[in-house]
Amino acid sequence: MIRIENLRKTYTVGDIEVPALREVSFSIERGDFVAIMGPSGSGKSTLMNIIGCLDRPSGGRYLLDGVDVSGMSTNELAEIRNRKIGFVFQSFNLLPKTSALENVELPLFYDRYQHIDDHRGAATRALERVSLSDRLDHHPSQLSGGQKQRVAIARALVNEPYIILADEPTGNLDSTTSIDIITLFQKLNDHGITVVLVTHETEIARYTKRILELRDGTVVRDERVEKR
Amino acid sequence: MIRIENLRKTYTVGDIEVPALREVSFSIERGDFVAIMGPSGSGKSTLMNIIGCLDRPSGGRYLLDGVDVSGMSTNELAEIRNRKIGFVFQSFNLLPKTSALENVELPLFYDRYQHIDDHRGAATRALERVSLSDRLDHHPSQLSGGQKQRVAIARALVNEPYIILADEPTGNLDSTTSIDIITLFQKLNDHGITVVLVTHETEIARYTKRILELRDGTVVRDERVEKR
Ligand SMILES: Nc1ncnc2c1ncn2[C@@H]1O[C@H](COP(=O)(O)OP(=O)(O)OP(=O)(O)O)[C@@H](O)[C@H]1O
Ligand SMILES: Nc1ncnc2c1ncn2[C@@H]1O[C@H](COP(=O)(O)OP(=O)(O)OP(=O)(O)O)[C@@H](O)[C@H]1O
Ligand SMILES: [Mg+2]
Ligand SMILES: [Mg+2]
Repeated sequence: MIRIENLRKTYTVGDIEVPALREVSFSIERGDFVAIMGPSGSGKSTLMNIIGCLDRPSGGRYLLDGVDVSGMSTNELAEIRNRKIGFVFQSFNLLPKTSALENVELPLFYDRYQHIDDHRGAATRALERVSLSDRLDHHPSQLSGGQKQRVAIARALVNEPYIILADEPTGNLDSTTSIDIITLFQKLNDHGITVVLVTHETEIARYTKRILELRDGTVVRDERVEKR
Repeated sequence: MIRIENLRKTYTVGDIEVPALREVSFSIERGDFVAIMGPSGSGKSTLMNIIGCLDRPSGGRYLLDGVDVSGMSTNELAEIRNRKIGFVFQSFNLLPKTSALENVELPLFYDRYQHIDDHRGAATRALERVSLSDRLDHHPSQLSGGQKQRVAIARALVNEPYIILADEPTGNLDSTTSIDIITLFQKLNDHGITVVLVTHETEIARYTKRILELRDGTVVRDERVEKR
């Protein structure tokens, strides 16, 4: 369902070129549960942003369900981002002037097909799943770091996406809450949702089915996780 | 050097009161190395902000080097924040329109006594210590999550503070880089700097000398770390 072929991404800073991804190739089948690991600066978020149709590669191909993403229109990409993919950003990206509940409802307004009618109910349930029922009216500045992270997770789930892309979803969470979150992802994966998450914690990666390790913009390891 | 007595902090959201800290008491002697742990939302950042003179408590007392902080003027508090304390924020708080180097130089401009002349040199060395010499000119949006975190750490160290307060300084770092950072804090602590860091990772806490655990706004555990 996700096919990456010889992907390259180079940033330019002044007259310096920063090769963030160099010739990355792999496939992720529907229903897989992948952990992307690797050192700080190795290209994990860059790769996630391309998979999530938030950024375009400098070279190579990205095929989503057999279709080359580079050929898609802005509308088609927006459609994918809203209906197919739920994205948890490494820095949350919550709207500062709106409540946790409204932040989580937002993707539902952008869904052209409105396949969910009860926005308030769906958003409330999503926040319950991440144990934030008592923080619905708080604005991001009134939430702890880990609570903001969980609002970002709830927002990624509310539209019932086919693919969840989560960039360091437990980076600000204590071990108990982290285990709640990774267990939630496991449950969603058991129901057929494809999950790709970036983590730097081997404890968390152990809950997934496959580990893709990056180093300096290339894949250095691609292994199944033995026994879950 | 840090004395907390019956500290309370209550936030108000609409007409609801959120008791973030309830009757917290402890002391931290000069040269100690403390890890503050606890679940998401248990009050760790709230406590750090009060110790760092960034926020005032609702009740109780905070004495820094024997002086009650509540009696200090805005200028005296700013002085403490600039010269005595280096603060690493959970969400980094970097200036978006300035480079990594300029972000790290900033505290040096605010130092009234200008005890460091060579701002560029001091900032460059601070960034070298967190392995970011090749990212000096990048702006925050051109840095990975873990690189932003390390710029925030470098900025907290550049003014050679007596106390380092670090809120989840390794939350976005892979294990190798995390160990580099905690080892750097250990070295600074060996030179007499008091270090208080919030972490949710027991692996990291093991490098410290003492663990203070919060739960629901109170201290539930205060133990020395056996053997480092
Ligand atoms: N400005 C605020 N207004 C209202 N409530 C707040 C505010 N800031 C924090 N809170 C609440 O106070 C509690 C403690 O927050 P704090 O940020 O100290 O937690 P924390 O231990 O740092 O959590 P985390 O590990 O998730 O970062 C949380 O339940 C949070 O929702
Ligand atoms: N917009 C940009 N302009 C220039 N360089 C960039 C930009 N975004 C990222 N980079 C660089 O590309 C490299 C890869 O960044 P990326 O954010 O993908 O790393 P990462 O693996 O997610 O790191 P971390 O674990 O620290 O979050 C880094 O060295 C970073 O400095
Ligand atoms: Mg990243
Ligand atoms: Mg916090």
